[in-house]
Amino acid sequence: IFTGGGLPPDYMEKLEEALVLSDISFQTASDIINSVKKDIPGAGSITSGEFKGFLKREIKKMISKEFPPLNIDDKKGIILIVGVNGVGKTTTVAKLGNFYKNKGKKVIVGACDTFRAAAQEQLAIWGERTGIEVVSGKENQDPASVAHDAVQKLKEKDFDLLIIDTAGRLHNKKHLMEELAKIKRVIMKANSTPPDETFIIIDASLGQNSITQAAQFRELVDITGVIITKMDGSARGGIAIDVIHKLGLPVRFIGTGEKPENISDFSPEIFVEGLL
Amino acid sequence: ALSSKLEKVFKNLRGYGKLSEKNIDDALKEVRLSLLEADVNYVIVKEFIESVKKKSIGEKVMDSLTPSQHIIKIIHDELVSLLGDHEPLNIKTKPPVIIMLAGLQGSGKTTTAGKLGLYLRGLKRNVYLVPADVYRPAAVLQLKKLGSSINLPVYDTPEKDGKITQMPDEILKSAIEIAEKHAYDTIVVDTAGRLEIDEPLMEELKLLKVKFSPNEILFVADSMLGQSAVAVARAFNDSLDITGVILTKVDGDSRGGAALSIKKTINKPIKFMGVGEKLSEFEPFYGERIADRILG
Ligand SMILES: Nc1nc2c(ncn2[C@@H]2O[C@H](COP(=O)(O)OP(=O)(O)OP(=O)(O)O)[C@@H](O)[C@H]2O)c(=O)[nH]1
Ligand SMILES: Nc1nc2c(ncn2[C@@H]2O[C@H](COP(=O)(O)OP(=O)(O)OP(=O)(O)O)[C@@H](O)[C@H]2O)c(=O)[nH]1
Ligand SMILES: [Mg+2]
Ligand SMILES: [Mg+2]
Repeated sequence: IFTGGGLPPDYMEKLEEALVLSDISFQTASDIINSVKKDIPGAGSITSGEFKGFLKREIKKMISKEFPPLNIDDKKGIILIVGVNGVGKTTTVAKLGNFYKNKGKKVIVGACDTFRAAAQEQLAIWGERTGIEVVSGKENQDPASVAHDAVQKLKEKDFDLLIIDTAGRLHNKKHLMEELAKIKRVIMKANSTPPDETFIIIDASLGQNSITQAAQFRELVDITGVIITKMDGSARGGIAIDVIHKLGLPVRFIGTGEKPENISDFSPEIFVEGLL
Repeated sequence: ALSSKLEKVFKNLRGYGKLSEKNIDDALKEVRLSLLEADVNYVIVKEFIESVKKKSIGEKVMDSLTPSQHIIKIIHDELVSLLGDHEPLNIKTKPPVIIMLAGLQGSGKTTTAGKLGLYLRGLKRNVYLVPADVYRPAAVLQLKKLGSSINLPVYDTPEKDGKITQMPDEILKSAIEIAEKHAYDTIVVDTAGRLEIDEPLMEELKLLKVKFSPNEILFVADSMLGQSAVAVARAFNDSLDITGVILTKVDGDSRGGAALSIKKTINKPIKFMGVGEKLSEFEPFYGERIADRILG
């Protein structure tokens, strides 16, 4: 297709390298390149700038799936936040709370990490900084009982959104995943419906294991959306493509720093520009 | 598994005599795919495959009745030798020995500080934990709680109305004075997580290095890191000339290719690995332990 084209001889290899280096899986990178090659108008020269344009279009197509809007409006909503250790759950809970508070919602937060040292205090400080009330528990209290208390407070008091933070846990730890399933069951029992949204937090600097994490968490506790944190780092977040395209999960927000305001809606346009 | 994929490549060639270079290339395509899936950096994979190819082009593999087994052995041995093994901490100098931890946000530094404390006490050291993360909410309390859970003394980083009132260099200076008074011979310093591209925060670490010449500067890296592991490790090493690496969350199920990327990029020893959230879940690193996992 490219005979006599304006593309340098090692263009395809350099392109594959660039895509993989941004944490797009090798399989998906190959699929993207092959799919663009098919769409290129016949023989004749095409410049690398033009090829890049086709590439951006192809990626944007893959990540612009139609997803239903967030399920938390016009009623008392519950968002459950889950994910492996250290990805940014607690900070994201604070950011999300602040985000919705600025949109006029009356937010309350449930501090259901009763395991890790100073987890309760970390969220309490965030609550003070953002002016959001936090329902907390005692160290080593059953996290499901803190979740229960938080749901009761949402129902009985004048709040319209509850965001629940949970302890980090690796998806291959069966007993920890069962603990999470129990937290979810308790929320369901107290609220008569499951949480409106369950977001897995994934860290942009991590590799392909994030896809395994999302798949496993979904299988064991059901996931309705993804938030990708640390997009302000040097990792390009290519993992978002497989989250949307391979797992069919929406990326709802991205985290772009350590302050409460460092959260934004996921935009396919901005993402693709930043990727290439 | 990779071994069965390689078997498949070669099984149709039995009885045709010696293997060709093309056969080796086909086998190495599978190896390349496997290493990329394991999160080994793209550029590092390229170099690794070229080195394996050189070793595979030769009679031993090409005349063999079991070429896939030979290639697997070449790859396994190459991985183990590249990954290296545990090297002891540099604690033989005049006390107080200073061990400083650094790394990206959430990699496991604070927990690892506690683990190192427990490990060093096992080596009969008199450990003092120092919380020098002045940014993260409740970071100081987190290290204090970990320290108290194993009865280790922790420097009381001063706070007022929720704000820390000393900067990291003042914290370490005061902590060293106290350590000398109480004959604590080993200080483990926890620092705030930071992006390697955050110049002011990288300067903060450089300043600590210049002022206090830590005996060990350990880069704490999440074993699940992806392609950016190379850039991150290189930047921390260029800034601080780190003395070693600690891989965390190795109890997960990620293939851990970042270990190879990091080791090959900065060539500093991977000294330990974290294998759980408990302070006891900490082991000396041996390349053999994760080579097969990276291979897949
Ligand atoms: N640069 C950057 N740092 C972030 C972002 N989100 C979180 N962090 C940092 O990542 C570190 C870990 O954040 P936490 O919120 O404690 O993560 P967690 O998932 O709750 O951790 P565990 O509860 O221990 O599993 C902290 O230093 C945060 O400030 C982000 O979007 N960008
Ligand atoms: N499963 C597992 N979890 C770990 C390991 N090491 C640390 N963690 C967990 O990872 C999360 C983050 O650990 P921290 O020690 O807070 O990480 P940090 O690097 O100090 O984070 P910042 O100070 O925000 O940069 C916590 O939930 C720890 O319990 C490990 O080896 N295995
Ligand atoms: Mg947390
Ligand atoms: Mg810390």
